[in-house]
Amino acid sequence: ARVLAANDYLARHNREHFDAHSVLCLNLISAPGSGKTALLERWIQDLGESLPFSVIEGDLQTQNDAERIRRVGVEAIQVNTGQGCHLDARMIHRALHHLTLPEESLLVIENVGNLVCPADFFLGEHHKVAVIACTEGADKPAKYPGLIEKASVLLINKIDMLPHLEFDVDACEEHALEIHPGLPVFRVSARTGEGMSHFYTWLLDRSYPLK
Amino acid sequence: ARVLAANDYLARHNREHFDAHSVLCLNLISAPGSGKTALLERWIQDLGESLPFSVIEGDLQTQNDAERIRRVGVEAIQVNTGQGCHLDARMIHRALHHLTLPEESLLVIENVGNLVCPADFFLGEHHKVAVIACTEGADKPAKYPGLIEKASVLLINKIDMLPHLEFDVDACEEHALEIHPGLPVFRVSARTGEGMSHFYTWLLDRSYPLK
Ligand SMILES: Nc1nc2c(ncn2[C@@H]2O[C@H](COP(=O)(O)OP(=O)(O)OP(=O)(O)O)[C@@H](O)[C@H]2O)c(=O)[nH]1
Ligand SMILES: Nc1nc2c(ncn2[C@@H]2O[C@H](COP(=O)(O)OP(=O)(O)OP(=O)(O)O)[C@@H](O)[C@H]2O)c(=O)[nH]1
Ligand SMILES: [Mg+2]
Ligand SMILES: [Mg+2]
Ligand SMILES: [Zn+2]
Ligand SMILES: [Zn+2]
Repeated sequence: ARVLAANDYLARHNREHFDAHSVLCLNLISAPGSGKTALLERWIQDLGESLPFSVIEGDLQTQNDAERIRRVGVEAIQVNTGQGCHLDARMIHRALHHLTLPEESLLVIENVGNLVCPADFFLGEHHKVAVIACTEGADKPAKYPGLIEKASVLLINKIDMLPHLEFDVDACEEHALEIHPGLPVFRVSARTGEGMSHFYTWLLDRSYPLK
Repeated sequence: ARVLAANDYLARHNREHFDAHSVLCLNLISAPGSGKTALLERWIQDLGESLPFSVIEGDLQTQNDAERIRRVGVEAIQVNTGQGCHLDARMIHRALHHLTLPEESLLVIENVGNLVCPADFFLGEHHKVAVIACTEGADKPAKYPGLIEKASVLLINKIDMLPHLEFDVDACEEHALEIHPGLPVFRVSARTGEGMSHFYTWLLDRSYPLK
């Protein structure tokens, strides 16, 4: 309880920082390999001209994901947790001091690949974006309800793979809505861009530049 | 440190229980949806006649996986952790008292879907079996080195999907061997059974009935 209280205090501090600069902050959470970085690459490609992005990447080890984001022209800070299974507000606070957050921009924090622990640590974000890939099975919302409850939106990614899978996308969405009625659910593909425009409407409705 | 010490004490107690009854115990660890339960279903189908199985399933919520295992005729106990991101020796100890572990049998513990925390908690098992699916990307060994270091064997699953993916299976294996030289790596498909015979040789070399 004390760990979470200290975390929340710093998270609120982060949030004040975001709100002072009119920065919308998203906390992107999924299992390992669901396509968080691929989604970010696609969002930057499609929206990067009109919406300034900054990215904080979280992983136990490697600089891989931050390098992928820098390659598409966006400033990215890599946080390595060592053995930690989630990002916390202290790590984000430290990373913030190395980022130039433009006014009215979008900050995306890609969390450590893990459907459990990241859902419990507030970082100061405005929204948690949950991602489940079709390749993982339709039972994931029921098995990991904590994230679904706390998420503001669910992306079901890799829908380009549906022809090769026995994945029941309707059942997956129904499981999610049983846990979190009214949760916006978008079926997308980071690879082909399919379905992404509906998510962009959700995103741009909440970003500062368009308010 | 105290949590791990208490856990290790109980894990050694579990291990004494296994060794007293000549039971080989595996701890099956992967990301969510890599195919742990599908692999178990395949192993039971292929080996169940000659090797008695027992299974302990770990998930935050649902009875789904234990029900799948019972459907293929093997005794399975479901442990629900609530919000816990891994199984620990106490949960296994409690489950053991509900299982009839036949002499010279195989006990497989399917851990919570998570590439981080389960690798740190010894349950009393003889071997950790790591699973990475082709659908998750080739960088997983480098990003989650803790599990690769501690695993006795790595299965690269869902190789039937390779024609539809940009997954470099050689690179994935190389990353794993950089972290853990000499680690046995098997490329398999739970769906088609491809490559499984090599894993069965590894498994039966270590199981009691054939010793
Ligand atoms: N077919 C298909 N593959 C995808 C899609 N999105 C991502 N992938 C593939 O999935 C694998 C993992 O993608 P990443 O973007 O690295 O996933 P991630 O969630 O960022 O992974 P971590 O950061 O390690 O947790 C890669 O091989 C991608 O090419 C998609 O929409 N369709
Ligand atoms: N193509 C293909 N799909 C597979 C294979 N193994 C599992 N799957 C699919 O992958 C999804 C997840 O499989 P599960 O067996 O539930 O995976 P799991 O690791 O037990 O999942 P959790 O227990 O939730 O962590 C399901 O939709 C399976 O059909 C395989 O070898 N090939
Ligand atoms: Mg990533
Ligand atoms: Mg399973
Ligand atoms: Zn954890
Ligand atoms: Zn006991």
